[in-house]
Amino acid sequence: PVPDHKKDEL
Amino acid sequence: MNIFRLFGDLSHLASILILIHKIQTSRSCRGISFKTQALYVAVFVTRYLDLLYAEHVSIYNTFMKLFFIGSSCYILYLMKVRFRPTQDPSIDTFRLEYLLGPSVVLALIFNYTFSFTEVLWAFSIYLEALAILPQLFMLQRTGEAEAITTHYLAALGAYRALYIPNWLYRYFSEGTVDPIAVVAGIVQTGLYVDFFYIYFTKVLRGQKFELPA
Repeated sequence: PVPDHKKDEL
Repeated sequence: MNIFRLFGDLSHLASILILIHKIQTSRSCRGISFKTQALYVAVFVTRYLDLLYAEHVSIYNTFMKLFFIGSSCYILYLMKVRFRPTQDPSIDTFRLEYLLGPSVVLALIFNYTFSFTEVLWAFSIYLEALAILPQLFMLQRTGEAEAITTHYLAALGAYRALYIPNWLYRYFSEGTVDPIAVVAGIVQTGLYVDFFYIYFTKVLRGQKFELPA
């Protein structure tokens, strides 16, 4: 599963 | 957002501005690896094209992504067009296949979901971890660097180093871990250890950046 917090990191 | 990530991102931003400043004021891209810069374009484009399809995160996030894509392309323009005669491919000899190949393979094996966008994201993470190698290799070959080039590398390394306390902070405050980013990030930061040693013991004491013979 994709960690949902990862998309906010650059 | 925590202060480690904020200062990490600002350090990343600063490193790019330092590099552009160096190229424009000296009117030369001597000492800068074109291969490393080209790899950063690949990293940013493959990771940040999610602007086109992923849901909106924040204005900060969008601005930074656009800045990193735009500025890295601008640096390639400066190196290949504007100051082309000052760029010397004969000392920029690291083989790109050694970095692209493993990044593709790792991305196909270690990803969060076997989908086009997630494999692309993982590829960009692995490639970013390795992208500095042509630059460090070039530094090793020439054995010395202009002070401003070392400030660029120090800011870039600081950005990576600051992401580590950011992940620790997020682990304790949110209970989240992003194993792909963390492992690649630790490897990436590790590549700077030798550089930082010389930067702190020489450059910050006013001496020239020179590698021991």
